[in-house]
Amino acid sequence: GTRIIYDRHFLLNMRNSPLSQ
Amino acid sequence: VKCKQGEHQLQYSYCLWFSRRTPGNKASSSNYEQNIKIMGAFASVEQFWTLYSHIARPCDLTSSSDYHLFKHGIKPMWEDEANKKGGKWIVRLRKGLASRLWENLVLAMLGEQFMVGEEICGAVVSVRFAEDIISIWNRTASDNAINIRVRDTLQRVLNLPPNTIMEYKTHTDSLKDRSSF
Repeated sequence: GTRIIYDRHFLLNMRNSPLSQ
Repeated sequence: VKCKQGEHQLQYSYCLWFSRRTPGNKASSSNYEQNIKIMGAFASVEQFWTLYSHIARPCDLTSSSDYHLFKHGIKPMWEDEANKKGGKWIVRLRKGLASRLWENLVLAMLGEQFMVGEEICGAVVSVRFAEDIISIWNRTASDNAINIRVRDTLQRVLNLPPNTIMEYKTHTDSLKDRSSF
């Protein structure tokens, strides 16, 4: 099946998302 | 643990465990289970960062501490059903590198960068007196093709120099000599 793949830059950017606080 | 609306779901949900061993005490299954505790669980990118931002970095931990980040349902123990036929790649690091490389490894695992199907079980960072150790655990120690792919991905995501020594140790061997490394 499909896998949910995230690259490092995307994950690092998500750190600053309001939902990540 | 569930992914909430608006969050970015991960392929797997994970548990973060923490352990600290009294230096000098030989590892045994019973005191290992007593000394390990769950720090949190997450199913989305956002939940991961919320947890990660609230815990100490490896470089701020005292010696003989470990973080174990494992897929939900897999205990960070050699004897667990998912681990018992598996093994791990071990990379020894000089002091000062562990926090950055641990973060790189965790992001690669959560983002499914290893491309080995269900093989990855979890990752561990071990803070010790003279060095730190990073390892990644997989299910099937006997599958050479998988192991090579895990090793090459580890080398790439940690950006290790080509001459870095990487050791593979099966959990059967760890159980035999009661030693992780």
